[in-house]
Amino acid sequence: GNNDAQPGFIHRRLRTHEKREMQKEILSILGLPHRPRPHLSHGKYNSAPLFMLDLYNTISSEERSRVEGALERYQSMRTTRSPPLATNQETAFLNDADMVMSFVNLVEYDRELSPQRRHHKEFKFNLSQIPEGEAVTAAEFRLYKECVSRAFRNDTFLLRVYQVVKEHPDREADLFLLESRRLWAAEEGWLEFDITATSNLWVMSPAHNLGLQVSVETSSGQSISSKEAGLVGRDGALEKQPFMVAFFKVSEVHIRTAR
Amino acid sequence: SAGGKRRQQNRNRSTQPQDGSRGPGPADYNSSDQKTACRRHELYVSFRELGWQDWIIAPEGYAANYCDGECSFPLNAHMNATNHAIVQTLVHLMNPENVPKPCCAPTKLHAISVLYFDDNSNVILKKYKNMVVRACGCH
Repeated sequence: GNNDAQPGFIHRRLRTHEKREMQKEILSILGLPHRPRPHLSHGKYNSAPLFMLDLYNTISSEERSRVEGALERYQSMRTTRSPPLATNQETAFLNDADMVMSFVNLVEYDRELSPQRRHHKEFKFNLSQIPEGEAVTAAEFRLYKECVSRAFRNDTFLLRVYQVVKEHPDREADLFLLESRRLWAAEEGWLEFDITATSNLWVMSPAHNLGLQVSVETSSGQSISSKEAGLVGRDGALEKQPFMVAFFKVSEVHIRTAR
Repeated sequence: SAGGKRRQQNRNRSTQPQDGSRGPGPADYNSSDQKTACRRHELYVSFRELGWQDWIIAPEGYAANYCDGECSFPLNAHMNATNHAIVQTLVHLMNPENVPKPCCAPTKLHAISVLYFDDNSNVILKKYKNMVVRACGCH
């Protein structure tokens, strides 16, 4: 089989036992014990599935372009689509990967951190569902930044992404600075941060998966909230939600016995 | 129901006196097998039809081949997959219309990619590049 309906392949309603057989077959190929029950809000895709669908279309069109030369058509189509779109670097990661996973940010509501870190924003991802033997080849944390209000229009922001190294009940968590980036306040679009090493640590030692924190300062060193800086959180538009994506490589070839 | 009807006809036919003068034609050659002759079918499996579009994002479905009838070759103690394929090849040479080409060699399938949600609403894009089917069948 391949990804497209072959002309001439019959479209007909499956009989009940055929349905059951097909479902068993497909779940076994996907290596899934049962049919997943995702929680889709109002049936609409948010940022991560949209981004992954873009990667999927990249793969499919490359396969087809090998046969029909459709890549140019697809590229022109991409320029008309809304964000998030994979960058050339992510497309390179995709070529090497056997599997890509996006992870939903688990932090529902911003928590009041300490007065010093009041404006730090937390993000957490559950990487425990990764099948055995998969190695992270690349991982990114993606955040959408909107153009900010007039107050900061001509300013620049210093955005820092930290990995939470250790939490303490009675004092501030230990943080490890992953990246700091200077941005124009008026800048708009997706920001990608490389968290490959951090993700590998989280996969190998889930106990160390204490999430990320993001802080923003103005050029005068004033700490401001991520909302003031235009960073979209859980209360923002579905297609601009923050998420993490990881690219994996598997080593062994699976041989399936015939059923 | 068509199969049932045909089976009924066959039963009637077996009670009919055999016409000795007529040699077995292709249609009769496997008349006892007609109802179970190995046949390959093509079918488009739509995930929407399966009601799975809420968790399989892409593709929309896939083109599938499947066999029914006497396709799973009865491999018993003195018959292994290889020489059974030889037997089938001989039968195929003598009567190509009736028997699909046997195949016991591992068959590499096209690469496919599937995009789907897991239980936690994470999204997984998986490439299946090295799918090999190793079985004797009508392929």
